Amino acid sequence: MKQSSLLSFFGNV
Amino acid sequence: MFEAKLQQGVIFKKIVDAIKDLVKSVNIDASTSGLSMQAMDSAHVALVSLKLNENGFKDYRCDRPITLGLSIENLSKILKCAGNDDTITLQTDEEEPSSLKFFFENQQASKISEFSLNLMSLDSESLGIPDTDYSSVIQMSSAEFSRICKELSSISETVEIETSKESVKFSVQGDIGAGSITVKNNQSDKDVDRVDLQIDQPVKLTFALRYLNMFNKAVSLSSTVSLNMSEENPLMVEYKIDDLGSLRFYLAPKISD
Repeated sequence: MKQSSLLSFFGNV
Repeated sequence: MFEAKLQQGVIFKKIVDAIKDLVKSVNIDASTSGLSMQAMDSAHVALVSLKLNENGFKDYRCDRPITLGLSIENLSKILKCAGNDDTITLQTDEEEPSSLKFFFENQQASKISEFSLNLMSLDSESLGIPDTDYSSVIQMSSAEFSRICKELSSISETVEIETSKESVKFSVQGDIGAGSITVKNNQSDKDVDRVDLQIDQPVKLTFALRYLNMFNKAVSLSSTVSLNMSEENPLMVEYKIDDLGSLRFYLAPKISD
């Protein structure tokens, strides 16, 4: 398994 | 003018201790409604979000919104000079402050310490976190969750968390073998035994234990912790801080290659 990034779930404001 | 006085200064010390391994520098936003802060770890795997409501402070005044860019390491050095029973006051008069004043006062008002911390200008890296109706919410003893994560991290680097209507199962697989700890719904009167499961949909997600162990540094802020999960979404771990607000951690899941 690989670690996902929060950036792929939450958008930049 | 910005001034925020915390009756129990130790809470601020505990918050900083809880996040200092995860994030190095943060922007604290002060507004009329209170203080808020959001920061990610350098790998963008975990995020910490702090909200402190103005009515949780003994005194609170913020005439206009300001951003305070702080080195957590330096903040921690200054807070070490505050006693656990001291009140802590943050203060600045400037509109665009280059430093933040700290006052620590003991209960007898016989000792007052004053420090000033130089502020930094930090690029804000705020993420929009959508309001999520989590399909599995677990509320349990924060000490028990901390113990489980610590124990399992000696066997594996990751933990699979699987919920069902009746229980939550923490499973690991490592080089030495495998194992699991299952915690059942338990409506005990004692906080330490109580486990509340609100499961709309069961979930099965895998997370890095290294990060969960860092989140668990917040254990002294609250006797309970809530784990909020939805399939294919980051985990949200929340420590409620009495009348003051909450400290939340978000953790991106491990996904299949």
